[in-house]
Amino acid sequence: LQTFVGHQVLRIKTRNEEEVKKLQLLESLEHLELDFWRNPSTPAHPVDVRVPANNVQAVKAFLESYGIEYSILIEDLQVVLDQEKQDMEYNQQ
Amino acid sequence: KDRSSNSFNFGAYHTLDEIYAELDHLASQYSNIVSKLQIGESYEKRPLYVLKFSTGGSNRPAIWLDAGIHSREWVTQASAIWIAKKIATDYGQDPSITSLLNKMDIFLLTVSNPDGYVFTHTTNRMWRKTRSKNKGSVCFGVDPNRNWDAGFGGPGASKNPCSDSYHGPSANSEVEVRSVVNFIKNHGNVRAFLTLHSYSQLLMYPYGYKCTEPADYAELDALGRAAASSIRSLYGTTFTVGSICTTIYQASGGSIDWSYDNGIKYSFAFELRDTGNYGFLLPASQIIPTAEETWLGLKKIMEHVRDSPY
Repeated sequence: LQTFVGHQVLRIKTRNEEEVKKLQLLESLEHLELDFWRNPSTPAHPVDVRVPANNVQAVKAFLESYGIEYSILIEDLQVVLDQEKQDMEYNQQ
Repeated sequence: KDRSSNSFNFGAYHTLDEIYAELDHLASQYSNIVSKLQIGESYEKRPLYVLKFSTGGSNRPAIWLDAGIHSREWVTQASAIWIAKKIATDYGQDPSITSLLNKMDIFLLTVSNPDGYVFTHTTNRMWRKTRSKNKGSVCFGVDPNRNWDAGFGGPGASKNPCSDSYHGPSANSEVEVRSVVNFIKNHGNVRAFLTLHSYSQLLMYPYGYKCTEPADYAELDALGRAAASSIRSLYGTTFTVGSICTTIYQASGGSIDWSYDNGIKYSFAFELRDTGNYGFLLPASQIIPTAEETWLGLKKIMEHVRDSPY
């Protein structure tokens, strides 16, 4: 079973097309193994992305280096998954 | 097993086997209007079941509704089961649904991507694609909502088999997509195509593979806004309405673009709750509220389809 310990979901708010393009560049960096829940499209739409634990710092550094605003939506995905699993087991009982 | 017992908890997430057992139960309990059809099987040979809601007649105009094409969007499969029960119980009680079913059939595919759904339960909760093997790649699966014959391979789909939006080797390469296409083409009288996705609260109409307005833009936009208003009326959940391209981003090979281009005017995609706090892990306590509000939106569209033959 694949675990997601330390994976974070970030919400990124872009202010202009240039920042959107930076995120599209980020999207193309396959080695970061990012899972975009909402892809970069226009400045009006925030971007949500799941970042594996070992790449969280790299992604945050990328965003900060370009001054792109972000917040953490899910601090640790596995915690939410564990809760979901617990709920399912409870229901099955 | 006692098929008359009603122990299914609609407010919980379930395995594929549990969902499929409930389909049998619904078909048995409401046999006057519900039947179960198999329209094909998945890459890993799991059956693709559709519930048919019909009061009789042959080849009546029909509404197509599907859920769970992206397997990790669990609230959609869960909502679809709730909606199935709702349609069955409302027939004969709610004049609107009764008149709808006296005129049209509804086909409901509760789990469009069963292999992916099982994979989310057993191996990777975040899995979105099918589970087909990609020749020449170590990565599995195709994004089944980039695999339809609608601008296939264009912008907003990846040619990389390891990507979550991989479009596949050719249009309809995925048997899960091909099965629906064949079913709808063979039926020949589907008047609405509604698909349930989750995350980000949107109600979208074509197009996604191009950023031009569909011929029926004014009607679809007005109907979408009316449906979003119905959704909001229950718990205040706000949906953004627009074309796929203007609402999210350009994405080719999507199902509602295919259905629209094949003459199904009322083609809509719903993106259900939420807006980021839980993502694809919407707590089970929100399944029923989500299904309830979604039903209001669907009902608004279905009533319009019923009253606007074309």
